[in-house]
Amino acid sequence: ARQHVFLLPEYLKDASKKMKSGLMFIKLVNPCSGEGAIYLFNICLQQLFEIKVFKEKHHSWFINQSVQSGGLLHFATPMDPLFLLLHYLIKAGKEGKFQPLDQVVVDDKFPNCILLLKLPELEKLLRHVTEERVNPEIDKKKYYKFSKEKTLKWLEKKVNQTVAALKTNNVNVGARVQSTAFFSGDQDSSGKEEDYIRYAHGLISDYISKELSDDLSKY
Amino acid sequence: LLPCEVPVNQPAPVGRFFTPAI
Amino acid sequence: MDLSELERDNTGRCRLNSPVPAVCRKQPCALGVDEAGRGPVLGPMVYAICYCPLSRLADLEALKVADSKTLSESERDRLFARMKEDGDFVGWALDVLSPNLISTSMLGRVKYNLNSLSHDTAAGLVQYALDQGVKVAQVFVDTVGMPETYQQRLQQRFPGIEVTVKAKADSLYPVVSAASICAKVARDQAVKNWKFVEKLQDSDTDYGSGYPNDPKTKAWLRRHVEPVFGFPQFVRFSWRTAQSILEKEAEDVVWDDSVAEDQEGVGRITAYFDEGLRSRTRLPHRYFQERGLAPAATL
Repeated sequence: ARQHVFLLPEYLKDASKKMKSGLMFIKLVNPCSGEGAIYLFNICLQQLFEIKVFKEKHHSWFINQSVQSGGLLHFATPMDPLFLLLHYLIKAGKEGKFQPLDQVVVDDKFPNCILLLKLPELEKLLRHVTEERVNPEIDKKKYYKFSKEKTLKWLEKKVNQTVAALKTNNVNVGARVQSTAFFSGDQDSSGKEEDYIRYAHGLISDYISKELSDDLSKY
Repeated sequence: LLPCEVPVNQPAPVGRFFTPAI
Repeated sequence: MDLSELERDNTGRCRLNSPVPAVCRKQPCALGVDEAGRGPVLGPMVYAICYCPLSRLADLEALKVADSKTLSESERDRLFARMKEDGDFVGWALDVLSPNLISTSMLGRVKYNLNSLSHDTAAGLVQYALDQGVKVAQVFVDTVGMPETYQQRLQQRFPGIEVTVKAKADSLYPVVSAASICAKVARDQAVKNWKFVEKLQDSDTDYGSGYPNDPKTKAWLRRHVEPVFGFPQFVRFSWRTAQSILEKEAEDVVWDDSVAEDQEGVGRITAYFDEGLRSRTRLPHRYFQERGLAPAATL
């Protein structure tokens, strides 16, 4: 049987112990490309993780008393589910009307997207990127519509947080280096603010559509 | 993690033949 | 013979030597070089030198160190013991080359073939004797490869010494025959006491003579080939016999330098992506590209 090697945050270990199906690998949309991608969903903590894979040629694993070809190394990193919800809200937003969430987050290519509706504090999250309406007559149900300028404001916050993280983690945002091997610890950390913002915008753009990325760049 | 591709997924007597060196 | 160093780590090489007889530092000596275990696909190859003053060659001959090939293993052991007893005029030194050292030399990225390894080992032992102050006047060596080149190389390396490289030197010169006995005793003992770090299954040591054409040896190799790891390190992986069994029974392992992919080929393929497609399929951000990270599309 195929085996995979994962780097996971330590606290997830007992999540898989507490509930057999505590952790689920699910296929959802990649908000940048629209293609499918694997995510890890933590049912207990209702948390979403993106999975990135380190892939280099001519590698394999010895795992205990077995050998596993490919030598892939998977990383699970917590991801803000709003990037995924945004993908559906923008699609629905094109119709220009307010809709209930369970009519927005539907996807026959990735049916598991409905798991996103179970996330805690969803309404709080949605306030960052949508206008909402409550229809008093019908069962107090909430209706949402994608709001571009709220979203851009939210993304701007993300970019600023990312700039701060790039600085504390000493990520080289200057001229492109051929390989991480050349990263020198003391690279000119005085990297211009402009470079940090451009780099952060590029990173965030890996989680939003091209169109939104261009809007954000102008914004 | 090996610097070579062993193109199989199967049991192997790793403990007998392989001593990881730090 | 104390081969405990080899028993501790049998993946490199180990050198053994007798004390240097005082007379060998005073009088001109003859020195013989020979090896044991050059042909087998199993176990170490041993190079040995034996030296004694020219004036005592008759005594060495009297020890009946006749052509070592005609001696049985027990006769060799007894003779070796005799030589040690008469240690006041006979000196020896050995260099035990493990199968792992032989294999990794021959299969390394920079090829270091068996002849070069042999020549360098022999010359290293002669140098050792000189460094110990032995007054080496003559060196006699059994041929390995082309005698002329070998003779030339050794003569160049040791200009002040009369070098003779000759076929069947071990039956012509007693010092070579004595060296041959030392080498064979060491090899036999190393093989007999071989420690399989791979914890051999059912410690099956029924491998015959170790020579490639010995059916017992071939059967043993086939019994102990492991698809991922090949053989225990007792086996010389660089031997044709071992390689042909690996090609049949073991997995093809690919190293990054073993597939010298043609770089321009890669360029050519991307040339087929029309510009639009490439710009549309947005590449991951450089943060991820520089770290070899990509979204996992499947598990």
